[in-house]
Amino acid sequence: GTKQGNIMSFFKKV
Amino acid sequence: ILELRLVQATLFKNVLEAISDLFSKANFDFSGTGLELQAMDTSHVALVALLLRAEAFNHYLCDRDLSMGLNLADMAKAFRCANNDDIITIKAEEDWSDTVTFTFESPEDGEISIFDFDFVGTNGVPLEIPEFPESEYQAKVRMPSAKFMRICKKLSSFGDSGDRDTVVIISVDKECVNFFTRGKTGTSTIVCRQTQTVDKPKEPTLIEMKEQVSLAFDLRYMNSFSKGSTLSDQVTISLSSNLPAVFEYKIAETGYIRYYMLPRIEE
Repeated sequence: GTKQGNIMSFFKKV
Repeated sequence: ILELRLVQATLFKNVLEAISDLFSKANFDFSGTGLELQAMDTSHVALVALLLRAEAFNHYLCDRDLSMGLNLADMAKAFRCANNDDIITIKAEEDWSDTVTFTFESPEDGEISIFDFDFVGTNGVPLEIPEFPESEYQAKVRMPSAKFMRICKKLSSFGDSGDRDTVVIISVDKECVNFFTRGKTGTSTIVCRQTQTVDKPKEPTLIEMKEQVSLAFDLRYMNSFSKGSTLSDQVTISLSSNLPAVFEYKIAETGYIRYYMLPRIEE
């Protein structure tokens, strides 16, 4: 199977 | 005070159509530069970032930065009532009011529709989006946005439409980009070669490859991104196994819409 990470981990909170 | 005017509703209508089915709420940041919009889907797989510079508007007055969360489904409904050539005015007063007013005025019959939208929370956006180094992308594909939309439609019609989890594999190898999906009883592959720019200089398909790359994505997301075709003639897809993929549509000289999406990875 496949899974997906969380895109937030690539960006910083402003 | 914020006061913006667009003499043709089309641009804003297209923006909303391009984002409202996948993203339910967005953060709208108005500043002297222009409008920056960001939204994230509920599964946190995709992020959309839009820039419309002040020059994109016929009138742009924003004397203080203003950030507001808005419900996109409600906005899309309102904008579906607007005609393409309606004049749009966007107005917000000082801090004490937490609503923004969109006015549509028909130049022909003078009819005016007024919509006030309350601000909503946006769950996680805005985020700081860095310019990722070019060297991190193994491949970049540029093609006509209508062609990309056609490819997404073909893949969707082959994959079982009831299955929300249809996966598309995009792979780039030399001067070819392949889109592969699996249906119930078979597979479908669409191969796009780099086109000679001499024949159709306005609609080239260009492939820049540093290394072979093959990544799996949710087709329904990609299908939704392809609606960006109303905003631009070309789409650029940047692929990396270490970063979110970027599907970028440049909006004339006045901005862009960029969709970021994480690939699926083997468990």
